[in-house]
Amino acid sequence: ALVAQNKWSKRHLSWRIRTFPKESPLLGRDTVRALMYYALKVWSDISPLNFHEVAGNDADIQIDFTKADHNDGYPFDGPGGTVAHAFFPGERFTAGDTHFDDDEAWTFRSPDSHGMDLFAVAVHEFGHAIGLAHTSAIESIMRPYYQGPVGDPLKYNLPYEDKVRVWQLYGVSDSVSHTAQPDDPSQTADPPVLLDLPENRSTVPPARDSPDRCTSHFDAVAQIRGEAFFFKGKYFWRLTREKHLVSLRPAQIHRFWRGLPTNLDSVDAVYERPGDHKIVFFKGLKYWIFKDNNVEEGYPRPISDFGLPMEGVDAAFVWLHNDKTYFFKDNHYWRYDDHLRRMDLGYPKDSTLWKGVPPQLDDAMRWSDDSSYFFKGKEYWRVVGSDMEVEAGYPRPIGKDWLVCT
Amino acid sequence: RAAPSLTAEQMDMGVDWLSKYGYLPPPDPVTGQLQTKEALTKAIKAMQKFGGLEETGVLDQATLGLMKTPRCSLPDLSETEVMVGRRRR
Repeated sequence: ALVAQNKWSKRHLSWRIRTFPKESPLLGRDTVRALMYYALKVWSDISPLNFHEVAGNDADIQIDFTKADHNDGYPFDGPGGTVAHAFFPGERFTAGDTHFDDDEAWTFRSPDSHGMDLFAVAVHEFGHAIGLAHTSAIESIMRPYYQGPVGDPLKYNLPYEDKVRVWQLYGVSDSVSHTAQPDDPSQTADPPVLLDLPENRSTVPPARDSPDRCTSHFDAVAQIRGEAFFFKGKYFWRLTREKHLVSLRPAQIHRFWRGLPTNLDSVDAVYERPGDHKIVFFKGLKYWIFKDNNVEEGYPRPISDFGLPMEGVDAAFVWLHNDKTYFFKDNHYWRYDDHLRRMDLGYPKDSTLWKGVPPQLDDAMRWSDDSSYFFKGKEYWRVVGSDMEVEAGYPRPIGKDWLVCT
Repeated sequence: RAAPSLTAEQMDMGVDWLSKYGYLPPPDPVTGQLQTKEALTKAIKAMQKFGGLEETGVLDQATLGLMKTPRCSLPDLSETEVMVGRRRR
């Protein structure tokens, strides 16, 4: 490794996307923002650094999509060649700034691997922005050459080489194991919490009407930012990506998901939208869209926006196999393209096409083991990979397998 | 010539690339003097080593291929090392 560059003396760094890439149906502004957020999070997860997005002109890390000569001494050269750069920390006013060549065909999880994966390049450039130089190490995101897509931003784990170099610069985050070793899956450096959940919310005593997690028939179940959320009545339980319950006591929905009606007595279905990672809540004939924990303006709106029936939905989940969103109601299901924002032709279909999955589901979700899970009553069913058939050995009890019940 | 099959254009491209990414000081802006063959060979070897190629010291097709791979604009040598190179020049 080369000699470390300058480093930031402060630990809280602001960022802002000053200019966005040229219009692309697959890479909207919210998607670009989400990718930058997750690319920065890769570094903050393993270090004492924190990144927060701001609106003004004073951001520490100004992000631009620009082209050709843009007056910083590092002109871009059209498609291919140089694709991006970032400035090391220091006294210069450009310190931390990150530029992407807008002549590149930026993509995100392109199924045919064409184009330049924006997340992969952003992780590399933000490594420079916090002080890392290029390295020749084979297992490093800081190799100078484009290495292709790195996969799901929610699952990306920095190579050990890069973690060590960041620790040398900034020390280790409180949430990171100091004994972590390469290739040891039991020693993950990633903290499990993805969404902001202040401690005081989880310590608020639940009301007398809070449900029993071991006997509940859940209203909705969702995977959000890699974690599992089980909703019942006005409450929810949260599990980390390692399936560890954050708390045995449920949290109140309206205190965490800011903007839902306080008198909302339950939700029907919840899912994290592919592409921009916004979170969609369904209740009756209405739906709400959340950016992180906060509802977007203009909601609720009618579920007819999706082309869904007027009776509501039982379940919603995104199938890893094709990145499409599936809605279930009674014994029918619909397939929706969240990237194109339209229902696919030929739906609804009979839900018995999902062999072994019962009708009138409570909800369904994808999970990080590349499986889809269907929930009804006290039981759940697993569908592996691209199969449309329940795996042998199911149903199994929800409480025992997910919620620390005996 | 670094390699028998290399064109002048490829040679220029190689030298530009090596200068751009910190392996070779750029030609002297006053005298226009180019690098010595020894300096060029050393720079090529350094680039090949950094890129995981066999260190032949010649601009062969594999080396030119790596030079055409999309990459980050920043040099591979640290700023300190680039400055040391400039001072030496």
